[in-house]
Amino acid sequence: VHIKSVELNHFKSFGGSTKIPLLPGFTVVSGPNGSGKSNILDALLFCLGLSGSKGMRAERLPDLINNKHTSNGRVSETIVSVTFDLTDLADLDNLVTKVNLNPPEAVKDLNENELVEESPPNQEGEETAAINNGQLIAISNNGSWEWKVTRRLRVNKKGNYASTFYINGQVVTATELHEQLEKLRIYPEGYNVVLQGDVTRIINMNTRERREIIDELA
Amino acid sequence: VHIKSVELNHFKSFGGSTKIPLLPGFTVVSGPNGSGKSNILDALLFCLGLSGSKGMRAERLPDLINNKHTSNGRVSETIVSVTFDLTDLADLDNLVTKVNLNPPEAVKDLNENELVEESPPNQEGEETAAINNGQLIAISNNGSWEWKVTRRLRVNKKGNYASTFYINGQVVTATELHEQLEKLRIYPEGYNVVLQGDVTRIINMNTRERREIIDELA
Amino acid sequence: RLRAFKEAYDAVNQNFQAIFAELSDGDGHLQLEDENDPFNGGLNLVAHPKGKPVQRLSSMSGGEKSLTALSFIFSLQKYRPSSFYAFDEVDMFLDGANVARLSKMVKQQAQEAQFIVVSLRRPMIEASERTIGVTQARGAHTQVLGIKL
Amino acid sequence: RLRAFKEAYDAVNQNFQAIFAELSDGDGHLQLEDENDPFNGGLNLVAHPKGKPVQRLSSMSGGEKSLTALSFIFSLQKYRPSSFYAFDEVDMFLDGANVARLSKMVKQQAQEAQFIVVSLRRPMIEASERTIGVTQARGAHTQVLGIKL
Ligand SMILES: Nc1ncnc2c1ncn2[C@@H]1O[C@H](COP(=O)(O)OP(=O)(O)OP(=O)(O)O)[C@@H](O)[C@H]1O
Ligand SMILES: Nc1ncnc2c1ncn2[C@@H]1O[C@H](COP(=O)(O)OP(=O)(O)OP(=O)(O)O)[C@@H](O)[C@H]1O
Ligand SMILES: [Mg+2]
Ligand SMILES: [Mg+2]
Repeated sequence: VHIKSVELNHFKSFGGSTKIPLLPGFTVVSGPNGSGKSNILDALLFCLGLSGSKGMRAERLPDLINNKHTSNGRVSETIVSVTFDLTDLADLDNLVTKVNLNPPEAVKDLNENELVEESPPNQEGEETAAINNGQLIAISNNGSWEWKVTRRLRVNKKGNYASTFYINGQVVTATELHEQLEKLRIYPEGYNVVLQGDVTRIINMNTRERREIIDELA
Repeated sequence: VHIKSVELNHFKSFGGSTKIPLLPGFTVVSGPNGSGKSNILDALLFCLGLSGSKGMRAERLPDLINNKHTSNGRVSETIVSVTFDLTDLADLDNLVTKVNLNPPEAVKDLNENELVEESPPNQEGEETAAINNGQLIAISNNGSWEWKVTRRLRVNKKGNYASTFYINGQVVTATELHEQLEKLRIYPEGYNVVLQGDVTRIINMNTRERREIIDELA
Repeated sequence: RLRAFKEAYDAVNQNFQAIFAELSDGDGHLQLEDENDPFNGGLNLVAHPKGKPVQRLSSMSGGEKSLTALSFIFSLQKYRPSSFYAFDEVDMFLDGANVARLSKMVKQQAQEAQFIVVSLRRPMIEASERTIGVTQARGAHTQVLGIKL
Repeated sequence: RLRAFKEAYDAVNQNFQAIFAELSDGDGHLQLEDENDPFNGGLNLVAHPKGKPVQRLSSMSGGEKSLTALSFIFSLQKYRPSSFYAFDEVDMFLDGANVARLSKMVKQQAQEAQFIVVSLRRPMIEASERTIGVTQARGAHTQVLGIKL
């Protein structure tokens, strides 16, 4: 199991639509100070619902929308999608319902014009439901089984905002998403994403806080 | 004005007697993690009385003594000397009394065997007093005018400790030392020594603490 | 609750000893302030980098502290392995030799899980399988470069 | 008290603007929370790195924050210049280009005062006039090497 790609639309310092393909194994992300490296990790946390706004260095969620894209009186939004490749998932057949969609692009890309507020964007039939009896639904694509999580944050004219999670284009709640993520061993309090400054935070923590980390794990 | 040398005796990770000569201009200190780089800066802070034990990463002052040198039932001590070259000090003639000692080594090196508790180690005559009517006393050495500060920390058998400051081998109080250091524009709350982690501390400070830095300067 | 904690603690402690030895070839272990009633106290990271006496985190150097903290993070991850890991400049306090040691460990672990590591340090970039470049020209959006798949 | 504060604040603010522009070729300034009664509020560091909108310290990247904090430290030092300065790994968050820019600034200031800079980064070592090596073999004391005067 690995992340196959991250797509960012107007997320922090990213513009229109940027797709970052990823491979299994060891990838380094490098570049000058302030160029947007940490923003990619923030996008992962945002999309998978692994952290609140503070953990993404934003005072409020709307601060995550690219500031060239936000302006008063207009609706603005940011969309981030993370596609997983589940082909080598241990116990694939028990955990996953495999669905062959022809053609594969039937999972609509959630670009800003086509998203309908809160209703599942893909009406073509039940087979692309988000979840099947608690199982993940993987969509075939060139021989691999893919699972796509999307999160959209929308701010309306009056400045109110709402965020929605989708699996393979279908609306889900945050709780449903987390239940599915646990099958891939991705947990909100897991230490699999170590942010800039976490090492210093652990060093400066008092002994009680450090012990509480193990409590959470138990 | 610049620091000409730092001498460390049993200070933190340093052993017997290490003399580090320094030149004016731009010097880099480099080496592996844990090798003792930050300890050199701690030695400067210790000797000049610019920081408490916390600022030198020690719980109590006796923790500054090399732990191979401390043992119960024995007197142990650490001595650090910082020698300044005052030759190019602006307004030298008004701020400094120049003293020619022959031979120059008359300023006793404060090694551990010769230091007498609390009495000035150099009895040869008043001209090597620590301070002359508020002026610094500089000792000639090969054509340059030197000023030497020393601090000794001694722990007795029962574990009690006392620290003593010296200028050119003469006992002075911490206040007298700081008055003299101000003539060289070296202040305890000045930002001329930036420790490992100070940059992060400034970033994470609240706005009120940051403003208080300017209060202190004013 | 106590049993669950003890089980997690013992496993993480074992992981920590193995990982710290690999990262800094010294000895380290976890230490509870109150062995009998862990919830009554906190947790210390005790380590002695090679050839030095045992010391608490507070008296170590910047680099030694960060190697100890990193070993602790990795030992938590080993207890609950995941399918992907993302690290953001965890190597910034380390000298060249320690960055190389850390990158070797990541390379080895990357055979079982995906690692995405943000780093500015040369030994880390050299040990990786591929590098994604990120840049932002004046006033423009972030561009992602060099993704040769 | 207010007059003395204002005088120090105005001078440090001017220093900050000049130094930040040199270190990151953007614009920055200090901002009091309460202009009329400074003691009633705190102090913000506001900066816009080249080509970006004005931002508070909290929304900058790790490297941008540390350049801003460094500029602030240097502007305090400029208000009360001293005969020597000692820096301990202040360049750890910076990328290679920013380390080079910082080292150029230190090299220039080192004509007027003594600078002792602890660093592991290559551009800083290369810009200095001389390097003192420090090492500690297993179980031994710290050794200081390579002092060619
Ligand atoms: N909503 C937003 N709109 C536009 N730009 C933003 C937004 N939020 C953050 N940014 C910008 O993104 C940049 C930070 O990017 P990021 O933190 O990813 O940098 P980085 O590559 O990790 O740098 P470093 O190496 O210094 O850690 C900042 O300059 C910040 O101004
Ligand atoms: N009293 C003492 N006796 C002996 N060793 C000590 C004493 N106090 C501290 N040390 C040792 O000194 C070492 C730390 O040195 P220092 O902090 O100067 O390292 P450093 O070179 O700055 O490393 P880094 O690059 O990681 O910051 C530690 O390993 C610590 O154990
Ligand atoms: Mg970053
Ligand atoms: Mg150090």
